[in-house]
Amino acid sequence: TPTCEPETPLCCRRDHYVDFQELGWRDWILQPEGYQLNYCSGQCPPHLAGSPGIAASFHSAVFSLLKANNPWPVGSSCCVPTARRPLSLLYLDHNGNVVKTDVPDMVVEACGCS
Amino acid sequence: QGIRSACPSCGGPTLAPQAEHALVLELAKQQILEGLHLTSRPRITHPPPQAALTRALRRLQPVSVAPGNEEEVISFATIVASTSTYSSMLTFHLSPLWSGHLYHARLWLHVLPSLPGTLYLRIFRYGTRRGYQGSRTLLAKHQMTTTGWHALTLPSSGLKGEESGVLKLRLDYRPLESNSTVIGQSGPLLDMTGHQHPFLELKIGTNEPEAGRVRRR
Repeated sequence: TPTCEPETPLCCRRDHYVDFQELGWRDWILQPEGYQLNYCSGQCPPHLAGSPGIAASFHSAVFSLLKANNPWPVGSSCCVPTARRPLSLLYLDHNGNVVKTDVPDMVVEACGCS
Repeated sequence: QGIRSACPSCGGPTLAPQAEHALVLELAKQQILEGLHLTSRPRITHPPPQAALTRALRRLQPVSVAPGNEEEVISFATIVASTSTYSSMLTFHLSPLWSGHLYHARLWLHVLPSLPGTLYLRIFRYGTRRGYQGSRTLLAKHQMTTTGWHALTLPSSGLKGEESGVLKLRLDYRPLESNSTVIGQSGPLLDMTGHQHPFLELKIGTNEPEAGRVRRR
């Protein structure tokens, strides 16, 4: 996935680190101290449609169905996540119990054009 | 209809850095709460003592949790009542954790150095539902010959969830060599205070169908 430079208009992954201290949530989220909230944005011109790693994208499944039924889709290609990973959290619940869990699909690792 | 709409992630007006950062913080809150199936952030009125928490975390087995549908829980006894010299009632508040499938449960207790020989312990579950208050079910029997922390396995079938989410465990224990004179001098045998607080270690599967599994047609 191309890295996002401010002036890059193309589809890329925009990285953001969120510190739980900034949310005022450090009292109940014990670990980690923060996490990567990345998201995908940018343009997907036709010649980028379907690149890279698109097979893993939910949108690619829908898109190929549309193509199969419709030689020219009327929509445009979209900048979407193509790979994600879970986030392990250790937190206190309402009763003060300590809970350790893995929340699936929380961190976007890669983006692509559907 | 979506096909005709512009691709929401394909550019558009770029936000000022502060506005984007504020948006990202709001997104983060939504994402974390949704990921944990919470409607709002928990208000922690009685945080566990830091030392007890640190010790308990150290005792958790370094078993990685399968993504998305299992949780490990440490629940500290919120109320410890000694009903007699050799008996204590522990109260745990577990709801809504309890709605999932509980498949591993251990009770961690700290035996004091004053143990004169072998400690014979029975663990009962006390009913808390209306009509079952006072009823008790034997969950486990254990014999301990050493002092320090002990992890006592409890049958997960005996810990089926209750609406109240409150779990009461009664501990009846006595030294096997019941030489009362010696016992009297040795004082309490189980440490229920401070950072040697008893706690439950649970592994709970959530009820959701396995997240992240793609159904193949």
